[in-house]
Amino acid sequence: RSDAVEHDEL
Amino acid sequence: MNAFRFLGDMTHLFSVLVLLLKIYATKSCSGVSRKTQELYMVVFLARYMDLFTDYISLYNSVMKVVFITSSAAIVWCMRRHPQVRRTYDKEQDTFRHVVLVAAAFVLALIFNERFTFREICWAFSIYLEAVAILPQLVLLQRGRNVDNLTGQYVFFLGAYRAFYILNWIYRYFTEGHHSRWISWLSGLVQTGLYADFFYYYFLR
Repeated sequence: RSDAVEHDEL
Repeated sequence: MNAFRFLGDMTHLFSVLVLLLKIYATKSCSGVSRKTQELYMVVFLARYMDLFTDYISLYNSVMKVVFITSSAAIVWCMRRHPQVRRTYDKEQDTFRHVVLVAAAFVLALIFNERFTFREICWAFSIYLEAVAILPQLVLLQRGRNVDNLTGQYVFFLGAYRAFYILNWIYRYFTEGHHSRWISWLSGLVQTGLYADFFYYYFLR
C-alpha cells in the first residue's frame, strides 16, 4: 500500500 | 506478532466471550452499559473498515470479523432480545456518550497520521476506544452490586490494553522507532482510566 502507516494491529 | 500482542488479543477476545457468556447464560445484561457496547461497535467498525481492502493475515482478518460480529451481537441482544432487553437498566446508564464520539472525531481531525479518510477513521477509533469504557465505569460506581462476570469482563478489557503497551515497548526496541504516539498516548489514557477500577477490583 502507498500509505506510510501500516496498521497491522487489531 | 509478538507474545505481548497475542496475549493482549486473547485477553480482549476473552473479555468479549465472558460478556457474551454472562448475557447468554443469565439472559440478563444487568450492570452492563449498553452505551459502552455501542461505542465499542463504532470503534470496531471505524477501525476495521480495511477488512475487505487490505489483507494482513488470516489471524488479523478472522479477529476483525469476530470483534465486529460479537460487539454487534451484544448490542443487538441489549436492544432487541425480548428477555435480555428487559434487564437493561436504562435510567442508570446515563453517560452522554455522544460527547465522547464528538470529542474523538474532532481530535481525529486535528491529530492523525495523515489527513486521509482512512487515517482519520483509524485515529477516531483509537481515541474513542480510549474513553469507551467510561459509561461502564460510571455504571459500576453507581454502587450496584456488580455480578462477578461483569467485573471480570471489565478487568480483562482493562488488562488487554496493558499488554498492548508492552507490545509497543517491545516493537519500539526491536522494529525501529516508528512513531506510534497516537496508539501510545491513547493506550496509556485507556489503561489509566481503569486504575481505580483495578484498585477496588483487587481490594474486594
